[in-house]
Amino acid sequence: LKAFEGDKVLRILAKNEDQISLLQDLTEMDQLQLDIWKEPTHPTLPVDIHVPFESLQSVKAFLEANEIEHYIMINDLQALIDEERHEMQSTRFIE
Amino acid sequence: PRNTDNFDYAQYHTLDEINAFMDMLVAENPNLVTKLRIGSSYEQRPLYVLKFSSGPNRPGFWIDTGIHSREWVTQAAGIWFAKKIVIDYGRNQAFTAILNKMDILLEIVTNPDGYHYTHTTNRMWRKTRKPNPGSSCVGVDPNRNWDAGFGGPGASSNPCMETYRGPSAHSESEVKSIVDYVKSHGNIKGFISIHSYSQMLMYPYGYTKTPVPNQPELHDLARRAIANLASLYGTKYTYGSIITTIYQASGGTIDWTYDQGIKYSYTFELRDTGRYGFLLPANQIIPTAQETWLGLMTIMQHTKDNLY
Repeated sequence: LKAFEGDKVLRILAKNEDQISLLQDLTEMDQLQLDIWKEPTHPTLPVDIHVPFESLQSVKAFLEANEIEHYIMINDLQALIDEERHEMQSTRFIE
Repeated sequence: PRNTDNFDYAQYHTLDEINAFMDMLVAENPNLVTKLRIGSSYEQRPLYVLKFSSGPNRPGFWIDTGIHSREWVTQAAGIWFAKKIVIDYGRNQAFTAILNKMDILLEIVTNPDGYHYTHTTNRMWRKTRKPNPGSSCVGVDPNRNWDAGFGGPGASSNPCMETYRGPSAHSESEVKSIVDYVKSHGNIKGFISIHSYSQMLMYPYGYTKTPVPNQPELHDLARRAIANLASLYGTKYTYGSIITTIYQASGGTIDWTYDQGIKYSYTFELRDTGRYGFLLPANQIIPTAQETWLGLMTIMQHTKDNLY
């Protein structure tokens, strides 16, 4: 099982096309192993990126250095998955 | 559950449970529902389509859910749609008129290998599960693998990316099986491919900014569909062509279907807009399916009234 402990999903709000372009560069950095849930397209649409725990510092540093607004949408992805799994198991048990 | 009335539509289900559901639905409604096998996935799982038909030689209206395996609310909504169809046929006048004129073809689990993988190994898996020669990364994005601007911008040539387009158009059996079925059917008039999340209803194109010839009609129909959808819970959708509404994407499903001559080609992005992403709580499955059904009804009715 692949675990996502400590992985976060960031919601990123680009202000302008320049920031969109920076985010597009970010999403192409293979070494960060980012999973792009919502791609950077234009400033009116938010960008959601699932960031592995190991890449968190690099991504946060990139966003802060470029003054790109962001917040944590999902704090611990694994916790949410565990919750979902627990709910499914409980339902099956009840059935 | 021993029958589809006792099936829990408000929970997420495994592939085996969904297959059992389909078998029950067919057994309970032998004169209305048949299960077609249109091919096999890479890992040799059957690709099933439920055909809802009230008479021979009808035009078809296609709906697929779950081409991106982690978008669980879509498969769950597909199950609910299947039950809704058998409940409403003969009871709901508007829907009965639709099914008396067109068959509905519903593929609930379009990417079964990926779906199984999300239940057993990686909840966030999106692509198919075919290995890529020369790479340790697995799978192709089946919504970048269609022969419509294949290989253009908005798809990746890197097998490790989530939007990897694959080595060639229709290289994925999950895609090729639909291609072969659509071509052999020859009379599909509407095609809706359902994704999540973002709350959008989109029509072609994704691979080019050139508007489709039917843009005014498709745009107006999308507007009416999301208005009907929103009438239930007020869920806000945006709409437009893929490239103007979300982003450039080449090799997408509905660009191919439109170019095959299926005018009413749309793609949905269901709830939500970001609180949970692909982990939408199960208690939102039924509301999501209910509101989506209203949008689908608008498009199906328009298709029925404007067969070409």
